[in-house]
Amino acid sequence: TMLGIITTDALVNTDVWRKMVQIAVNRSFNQITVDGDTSTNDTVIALASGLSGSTSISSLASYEAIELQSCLDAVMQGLAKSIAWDGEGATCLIEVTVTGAESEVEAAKIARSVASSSLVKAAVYGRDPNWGRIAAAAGYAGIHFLQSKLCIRLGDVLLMDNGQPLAFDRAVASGYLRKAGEIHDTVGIHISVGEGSGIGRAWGCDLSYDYVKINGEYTT
Amino acid sequence: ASSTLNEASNCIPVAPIFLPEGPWKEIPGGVTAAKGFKAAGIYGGLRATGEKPDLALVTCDVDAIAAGAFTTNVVAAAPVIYCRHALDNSETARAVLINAGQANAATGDAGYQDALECVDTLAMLLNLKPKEVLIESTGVIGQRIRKEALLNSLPRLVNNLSSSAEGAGSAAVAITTTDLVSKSVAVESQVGGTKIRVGGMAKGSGMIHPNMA
Repeated sequence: TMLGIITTDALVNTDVWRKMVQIAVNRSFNQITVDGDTSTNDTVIALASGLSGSTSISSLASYEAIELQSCLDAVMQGLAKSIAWDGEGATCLIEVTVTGAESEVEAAKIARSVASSSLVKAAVYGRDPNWGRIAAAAGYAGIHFLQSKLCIRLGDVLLMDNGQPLAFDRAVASGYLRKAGEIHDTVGIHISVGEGSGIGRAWGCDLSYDYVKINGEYTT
Repeated sequence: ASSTLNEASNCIPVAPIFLPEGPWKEIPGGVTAAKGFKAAGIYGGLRATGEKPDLALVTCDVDAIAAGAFTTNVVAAAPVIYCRHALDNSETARAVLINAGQANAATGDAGYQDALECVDTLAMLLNLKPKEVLIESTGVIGQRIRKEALLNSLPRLVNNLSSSAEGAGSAAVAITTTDLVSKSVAVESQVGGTKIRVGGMAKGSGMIHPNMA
């Protein structure tokens, strides 16, 4: 289960605040995954006291709303990423960035598909730069893109370009994964699917033996 | 109270928070960084093992504009059903009570009554209307809240409320379950030329694939 409480002293009306919170949730908590199980209890409650003395925000399109939205996004993304980082049994955080999609929503969906893949997660734990599993998970996300436009980069190592696997340095790519795992750092998977302006991110973690151990012992 | 909160906030390490870059500045305080908020986290005897804090409270001095996003899982826990209903009927809230240990999910009518009783008791202690109190639960699915332990702990929880960073830290610890670290962050930025703060805390480690609406 994930729970979140967000507070602010900005002054904002109810309709705008509720829309802003859902937008931020979609850009953060709804973009994380640890094990693919949706809890019965997931909740985010966000409270705005209005005590800062700021001018009241009554339009989502106002400059002030955009400023507050960016703060809200930042706080929720910071917290969401820390949940993925702390995933049960995880040795590293996985950040999947998708660019070139037709929209933010499409990019986000592809990113989460890759972050959710048990095979990608297991490959990261196995320190295996497995571009095929990443490509497959992007492909079944339910978003159309041309395979010939698919590019995949792991950290700084380009694994696939324009749909063609490259002769990358396997030791370097594997070492990147190993180092991240040793210090519980972040593994970056960058995927480009075309020339669209849609950018989306999702966060997950690797899948280790400890995940099964923890949940085999956490009984109902 | 200060000592209790300090001990509570040091129970487990603090998570590294990977804030995106932007015009904001990270500041201490988590959920209590913004003006008007207090928080506390204490051990109330709800957890099956250990004495890590398991009961948290966040309050606002004024009627706070309230928003919620909840699991879209059809099998929703009692607190989720309660909060959805509360926010459908009220634009504001004053307090959020969170327990760790039992999720109060798949507990049927009895579990919902437990949630209502916890809300009513806390509302009475805070001199609020029940509809101004929201509730969240996390822990083992299928188990009802250890209600007596929770209700008996509420006066102490209220007495520990603090606008300090320790208050926020202790609350962030109290909502954890299998988490190895507590998650809390706050930022300060400008909105329309006025300084504002946004803070937050979260928990989560397993059973994580949110799809909230």
